[in-house]
Amino acid sequence: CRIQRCNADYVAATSPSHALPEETPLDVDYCIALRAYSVCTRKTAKSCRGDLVYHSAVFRIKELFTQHNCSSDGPTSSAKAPGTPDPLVSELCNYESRSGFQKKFAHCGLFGD
Amino acid sequence: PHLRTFKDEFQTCKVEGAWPLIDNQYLSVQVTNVPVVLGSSATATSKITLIFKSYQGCTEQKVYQATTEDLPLAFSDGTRTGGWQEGASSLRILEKPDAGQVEIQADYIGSTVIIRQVGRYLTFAIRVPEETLNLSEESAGLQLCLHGCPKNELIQEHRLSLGSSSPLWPSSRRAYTVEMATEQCRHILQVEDVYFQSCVFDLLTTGDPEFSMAAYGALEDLKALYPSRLKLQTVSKTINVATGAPGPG
Repeated sequence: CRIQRCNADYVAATSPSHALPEETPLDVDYCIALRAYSVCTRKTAKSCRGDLVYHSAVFRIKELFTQHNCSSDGPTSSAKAPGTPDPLVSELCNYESRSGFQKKFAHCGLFGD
Repeated sequence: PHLRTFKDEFQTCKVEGAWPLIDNQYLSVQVTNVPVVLGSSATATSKITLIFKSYQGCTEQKVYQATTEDLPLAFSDGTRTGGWQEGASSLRILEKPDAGQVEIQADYIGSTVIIRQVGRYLTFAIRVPEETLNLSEESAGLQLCLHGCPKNELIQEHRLSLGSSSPLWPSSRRAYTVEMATEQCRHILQVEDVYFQSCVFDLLTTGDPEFSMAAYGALEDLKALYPSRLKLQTVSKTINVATGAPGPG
C-alpha cells in the first residue's frame, strides 16, 4: 500500500512553498492537486484494502471536493512542459502498464457484405 | 457483413439498419448497414459511431463518426485527442499512411480501433482487454461483437451452397461466376479460410471487384491488432467453394 506517497505528493503540491511568498494557491490549482490525490488513492485501492490511513484519505478527499467546490472531472496536473506527463497519471491512463503485460485481449471485426 | 466476434465466432449477417457492436461502461460502438444490391438481403456498413465514455483522470467523453462520405481524422468536436495531457494523450486518432484508414488508440482501456473505407463501405476492427468485457454475462444486452448476430439475422447460405443457385446472387444479375470470384480472391488471399470465403461471397453478392479488398483489409487489421489470433483463422472444415463440398481439411 502506497497511500503515504499519495499523501506526501498531495501535501507537497498544496504546501505554501510551491507558491510565491504572498501568493494564495488558486482554487483551480487546489482542485488539480485534489484530483491528482484522488487518482493516486484509486490507484492504490486494491493493495490498500483495509488500511485505515487509506480509508481516511478517501473519506477526507470526498469532503475536500465538496468544501472547495471542485469537480471530479478535469486536469490532474499543471505547470508542466507540453508532452511531459505526470508519471502517476500516465500509469493510470495506460492500461498495459497498469495491469501488467499478461492480460488477455479479444478481437472483433466487421467487414464486407 | 461478416462478423468475427470476441469469442472468435465467424458469422455473416443481414443486420440491416442500426445495430450495437459494443456497449459497455467504457465504449459504445454502433454501425448502420444498408442493402448493397436490390433484391438481396446482404448489407454492408455505411456508418460507424464510437463513443469513448468519460474516464476520470484520463479522458472526457469523445465521439467519433465515420460515414461512407467521410472518414474523418478527428473526433466530432474537431479534436484528435482526448484527455488533458498535451502530447501524451491516452486517447488519440492516428493518421495512417494508407488513405482510407483511421486508427484510434485508447491506451487507458488498452484498446485499439481500425476503421477502413473499402469501396463504398466501411470496415471495423477492435482489440480490447478481455477483462473489460463481460464475456460470460448473458444479460449484457444486444452487442454483436459479444454475442454475435441474432439467429434470424444470420446468413448461412454462403457456407453451405456456394456452388448452387442462390437467391443471394441470382444468375441473371451475376457479374462474377463462382470460379471467377474464387480466382480473384486467390490472387489476394493466400489461405482458403473464412476470410477467403467471405471474399468470394462479397464478389458474388455485389459484383464489385473493390469488395475483394474488404476481407484482405480485415485480415491485415487482425495481423496488426492481434497477431497471435492468426493461427485460429484457418478453419478445420474448409468448404471447397467451387463445388460446395467439404474440403480435405
